[in-house]
Amino acid sequence: NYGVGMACSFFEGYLTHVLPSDGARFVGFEENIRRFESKQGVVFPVKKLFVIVTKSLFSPPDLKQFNKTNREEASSIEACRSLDAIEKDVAGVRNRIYKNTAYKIYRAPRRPVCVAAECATLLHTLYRVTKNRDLYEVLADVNVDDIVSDFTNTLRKIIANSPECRGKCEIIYFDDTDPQLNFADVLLDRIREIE
Amino acid sequence: NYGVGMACSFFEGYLTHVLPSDGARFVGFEENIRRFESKQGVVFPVKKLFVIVTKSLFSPPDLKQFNKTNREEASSIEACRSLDAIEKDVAGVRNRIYKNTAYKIYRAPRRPVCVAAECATLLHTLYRVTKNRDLYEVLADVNVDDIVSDFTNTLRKIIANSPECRGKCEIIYFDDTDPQLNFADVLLDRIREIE
Ligand SMILES: Nc1nc(=O)c2ncn([C@@H]3O[C@@H]4COP(=O)(O)O[C@H]5[C@@H](O)[C@H](n6cnc7c(N)ncnc76)O[C@@H]5COP(=O)(O)O[C@@H]3[C@@H]4O)c2[nH]1
Repeated sequence: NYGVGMACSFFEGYLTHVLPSDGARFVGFEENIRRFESKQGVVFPVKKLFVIVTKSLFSPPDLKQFNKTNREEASSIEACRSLDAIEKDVAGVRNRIYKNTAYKIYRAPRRPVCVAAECATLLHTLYRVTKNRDLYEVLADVNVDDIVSDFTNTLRKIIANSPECRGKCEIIYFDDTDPQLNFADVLLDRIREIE
Repeated sequence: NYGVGMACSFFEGYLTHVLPSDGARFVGFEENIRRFESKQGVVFPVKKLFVIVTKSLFSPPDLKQFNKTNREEASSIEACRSLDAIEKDVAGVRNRIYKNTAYKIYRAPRRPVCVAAECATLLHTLYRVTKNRDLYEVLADVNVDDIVSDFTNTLRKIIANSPECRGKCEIIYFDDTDPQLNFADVLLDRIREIE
């Protein structure tokens, strides 16, 4: 089952590298955020990785592309610097680099808050695969909604069952096809729930 | 079909980033190698990316771990520096880094040659998933040999059908369970075939 396999791959091939401390060079995600907070003088109300799953599977290169440009006073999101990168030798690639992006959410008149967020890249990859029917005819008849819900449900289960990763990651489903929704507000709502 | 999906994901989510020129900042894999050759004063007889698929799916962090340590005069492989990295914004991760490792093959008394090689990381991820039955019970009954052959066959087809990537990548199947085989020699044989 493809969605289930993708969740295992995303967890084992990525989250296990970026969330827990490795007891050696990498201090772990939460501590990485704390160090960023004190160095950059910013506040992360929630010190977890926000993984965004969009309804269309399309993921913009920069999350600011979700901002509602026509609403002046709406909250908005903008990239800051990256958190400290993790470097490790993986499957023959020496010093492969894993890094997460810190984003700032502006919500005048209150002060901005930071969040570590990104889309699940392999869903964006799947999006591109489904769009290119010539090259990938083999995947022509997949049901994308099933894959997304299998992926999201399986990923939540695996994270909850993992002592090293549980509580370090939030999966956020965002309906990017709904013109009423403002991405920055969706994030703020989830932050308020967790805080 | 999981092996087929993995090949599509590996191609669309990785090979399309590292092989072709993007017409902007990235000059393409072959030119990247040529620049490395002139800067480092080394020779790459084959200017393609060697993607290694092992029989066991296990991929060591550094390919030198395949060397036969008990045979003094056997050819051996050692990592050099990485090729120039590719940086792009992908699915909300700003400046995500993709980089390949150059390896040197020593084959006394002839002069060493360089090759850009790595294992298919997602097969190593699958290896780790199959080994952790508690966390990933869902994938408990997969047939690993089927997945590997579907992956390898599909990937070869996709690469051959892609104008941007054909001829830029060699898939090498290596039986790491056979104590007679020396990995460095397997690479040298393939280089000699292609040269
Ligand atoms: N050798 C190698 N070097 C790379 O830089 C690289 N980047 C991707 N891949 C492989 O290509 C395929 C498509 O990648 P995608 O990004 O869609 O999924 C990725 C992505 O969603 C997530 N991930 C892995 N590395 C990162 C990263 N550095 N930043 C964000 N997400 C990442 O976890 C998934 C599985 O990763 P891998 O199991 O390493 O294998 C991938 C995958 O099979 C790579 N392979």
